[in-house]
Amino acid sequence: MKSIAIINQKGGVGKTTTAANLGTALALEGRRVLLLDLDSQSNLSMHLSGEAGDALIPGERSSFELLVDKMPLEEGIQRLESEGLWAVPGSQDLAGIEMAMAQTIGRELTLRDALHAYEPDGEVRPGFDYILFDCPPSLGVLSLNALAAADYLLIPLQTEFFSLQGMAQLMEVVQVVQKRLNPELEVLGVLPCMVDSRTRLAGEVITELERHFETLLLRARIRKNVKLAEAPSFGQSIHLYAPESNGAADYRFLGKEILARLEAE
Amino acid sequence: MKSIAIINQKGGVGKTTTAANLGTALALEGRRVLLLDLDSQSNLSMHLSGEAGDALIPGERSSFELLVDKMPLEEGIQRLESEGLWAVPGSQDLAGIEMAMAQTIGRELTLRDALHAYEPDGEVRPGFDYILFDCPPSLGVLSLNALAAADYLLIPLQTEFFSLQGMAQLMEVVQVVQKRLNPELEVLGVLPCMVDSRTRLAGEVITELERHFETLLLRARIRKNVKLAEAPSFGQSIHLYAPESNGAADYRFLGKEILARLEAE
Ligand SMILES: Nc1ncnc2c1ncn2[C@@H]1O[C@H](COP(=O)(O)OP(=O)(O)OP(=O)(O)O)[C@@H](O)[C@H]1O
Ligand SMILES: Nc1ncnc2c1ncn2[C@@H]1O[C@H](COP(=O)(O)OP(=O)(O)OP(=O)(O)O)[C@@H](O)[C@H]1O
Ligand SMILES: [Mg+2]
Ligand SMILES: [Mg+2]
Repeated sequence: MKSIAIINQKGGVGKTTTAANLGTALALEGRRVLLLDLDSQSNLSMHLSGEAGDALIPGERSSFELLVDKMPLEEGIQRLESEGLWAVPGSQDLAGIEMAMAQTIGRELTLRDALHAYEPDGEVRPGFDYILFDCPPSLGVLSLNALAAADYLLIPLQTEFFSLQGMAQLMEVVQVVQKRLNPELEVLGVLPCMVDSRTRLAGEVITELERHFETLLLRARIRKNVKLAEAPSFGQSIHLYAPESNGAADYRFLGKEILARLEAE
Repeated sequence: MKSIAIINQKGGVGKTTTAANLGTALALEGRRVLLLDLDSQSNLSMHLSGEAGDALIPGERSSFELLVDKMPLEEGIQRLESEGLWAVPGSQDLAGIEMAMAQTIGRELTLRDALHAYEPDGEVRPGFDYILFDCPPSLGVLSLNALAAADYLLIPLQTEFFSLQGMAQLMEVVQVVQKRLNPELEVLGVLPCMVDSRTRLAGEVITELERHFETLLLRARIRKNVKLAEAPSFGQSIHLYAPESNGAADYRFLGKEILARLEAE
């Protein structure tokens, strides 16, 4: 099983859109995928809720209970039949997680331990090939838990000025996590999102990215595509909502690129 | 003096762009404006740094010291001659503010007290007509400090599905703040940002906004305009970078609308 943390502390760069549509793209390739919504806004849960506006299934069993109440992972897992994958929903309670875990010893390692304790049995507890973590726009305890638990880090990045600026700070944090909490953590790559090839700005930012992060840049590019912004209001992934769109094609390409990278090793 | 908190826990909706360009629009109308950067990414400081990439002036005197080290406000204020206003920069240290203030009694009222302690003398300590707070994409201790200290709340909102979803949560928090911390807090309004009138989605979201938040919707609309995304890489407001652009016109209109609302009272 391989886990991928999807992180960028800059807001609105395409983290949730990537978690939802990469997850479902991997499921379309026949992989068994679990999505973990670690954001108090629960956008990932809404994105794939089937009914616009209803979170996955609200209630007591979310990633908050997993981290704070030591709920076993299998109690939070819900099957999303229409998208062919599984998910643990987020919760508004996550907004108070910093205080809730302030006194927890080794608090950044809670998620890692919860995942280690999960023993798939192929029936009640399905085995997964991939787990994706959708994170909030910050480098607080939730993103740190995801970095400490993950095998890989995927960094969605909007091709605009502020997104580029935050990369240095993110890389600093990654190095500390690799040293102290998770030596196995590997940076899978940087994914340019919402790329609008008509603007000069996007081209300039990609040139900057190639200069500073050459080896990290994935080949995939997610083009700006209004269908990607519409899909969440129908509670569907792009592959269900608009399978012929650029958005669906770009995320399928990303899925294949990641499988080629991670399964060829 | 009137203070305006610019808040939306959804990421990437235009908070920093609004703080920078509304602030400078008010300065162009002859008002004395102070900007407070409460975000650990310090995007507001970068946006108006004059030199692309250099934060306002990095160093020990930021909003972190104001909140945690009881630094007097006047020690953090820097003059931005080219934009005709004053600003207190942000700092990466703000990322650790939740823990730093975990044991502080009445921690959400720290900013209010720091502003109350400031006594303008017209020379060393300028008097301000407006103070704008740029906040991170969360409803944690920084945004709560801004809500507790502010006279008004301005909510930038991207005309997309996830932005609409977060409004209910934000309004819940506002009601608690009004009851417990700041009965004077008034919602100035919701500001549609990055409006792309070509897409059906934007129209649908505005219709939803009008249905749910009719009285709160400002008349101003900030259209999608690539000049607004380019300006930060030159360290300038839109009014300096591209004064003839739609972006500059929309923020000047917003400035006039807010002055008419707040100064007619
Ligand atoms: N390639 C794209 N083309 C068009 N719209 C997109 C694209 N990717 C994402 N969006 C839209 O842009 C907005 C921001 O995306 P998203 O919510 O996935 O970002 P995020 O990084 O998860 O935000 P947050 O920081 O708040 O968690 C959403 O409204 C989404 O529908
Ligand atoms: N009206 C607009 N037209 C085009 N681009 C815009 C507009 N407003 C903002 N942008 C760009 O969109 C991105 C997000 O805006 P901004 O950083 O101001 O949002 P934010 O809410 O402050 O984000 P965060 O949640 O990370 O603090 C930036 O790259 C900005 O330059
Ligand atoms: Mg998100
Ligand atoms: Mg911002």
